[in-house]
Amino acid sequence: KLYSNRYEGDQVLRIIPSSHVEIQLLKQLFQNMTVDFWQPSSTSFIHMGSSVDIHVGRNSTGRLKAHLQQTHIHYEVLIPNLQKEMEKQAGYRSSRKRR
Amino acid sequence: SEFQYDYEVYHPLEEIQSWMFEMNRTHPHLVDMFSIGRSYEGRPLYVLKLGNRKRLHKKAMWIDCGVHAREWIGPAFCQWFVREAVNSYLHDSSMRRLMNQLNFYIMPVFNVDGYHYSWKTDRFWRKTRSKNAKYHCRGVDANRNWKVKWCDEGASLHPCDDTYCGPFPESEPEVKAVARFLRKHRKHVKAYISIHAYAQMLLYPYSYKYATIPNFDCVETAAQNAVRALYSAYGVRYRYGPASTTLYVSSGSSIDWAYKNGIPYAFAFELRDTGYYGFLLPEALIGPTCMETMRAVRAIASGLLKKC
Repeated sequence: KLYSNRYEGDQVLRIIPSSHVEIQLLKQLFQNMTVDFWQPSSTSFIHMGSSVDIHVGRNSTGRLKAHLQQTHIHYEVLIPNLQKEMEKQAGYRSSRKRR
Repeated sequence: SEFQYDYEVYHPLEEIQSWMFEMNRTHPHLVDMFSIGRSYEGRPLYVLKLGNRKRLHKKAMWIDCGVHAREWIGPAFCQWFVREAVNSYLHDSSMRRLMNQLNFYIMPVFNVDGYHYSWKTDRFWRKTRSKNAKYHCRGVDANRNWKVKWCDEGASLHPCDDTYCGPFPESEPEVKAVARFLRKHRKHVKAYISIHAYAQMLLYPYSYKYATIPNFDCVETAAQNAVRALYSAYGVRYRYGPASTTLYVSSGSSIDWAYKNGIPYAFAFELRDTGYYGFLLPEALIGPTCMETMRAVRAIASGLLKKC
């Protein structure tokens, strides 16, 4: 398993805040939760209408999604399982090499 | 036997370095490899100089890839560029003209320590790997460590943050080495390009403030031509403009430093995609991404040969 399977269950979510209230809620949320910002590179760049792509560890996805649902902040799951995505891509390379 | 290298897969650092040695060995008339220093962990910082050596005092273009470790499409593009430049020299008259009239300095992996770490341990590592005396967190954002409005808006003073600007400007040996090289060659280097991912954008100064650069007309035209050339490959749209308004305000960036250092054309590319795969851009998309970006970079290089 790539990277000792550390990304199993990790997800990448996309949030597009649609109000200043949502922006503030997100900033507060990410102060108390460790996520890996893919885009933008930090909370200070969160703006209305701009995508926020975050890599969330498997132990935090449930809590984060629950919080987003409670605060009616819409999100989209870009990558449902990072480990599987990486393994899939590695598999394509192996089969290409075999061919 | 002919050297076989797959340009449509991602390569670990050691393979990229072996490839650089091989390019240097097999194309002595067009390629010159040298080191500009060592990384924090002691790795050499290799640069390839491309161009017809017979001509002296040529204008030059600098391209660096892999400032942020997890952006693997960057080093893939740098390798693609070198391959295209040397392989098409004989049969492509416009590439031959570029290589005859310009020098290209290509740094395939800027953040060698971070890149190696992203292969071995943490695929999504961004920063360098320098240690911090007071905190357990490592690394500095190499695109916040340049000496231009250092650690102002858009950068963080906290060592554990991904946009940590470092203890002082050019604290990172990688940044210091490139800055020293560009300062030394400032008379000839007329274009600076830094390759990043992902967002599908072409950015120019300023990053640190909302203001128009003095040579806006020339740079904007160059950017327009570049994205048009890029679009002509596969119809992929890139946004372009000043980094502060097109992306976000950030201080201490390499393009701002390059511009302030007298390089009139300073660009940052944010390559594919816009988030579907993000940093996990599949290897099947390396070819199209690199091909379209090649057209854009060639357009910028061609622009250097004209007066503006």
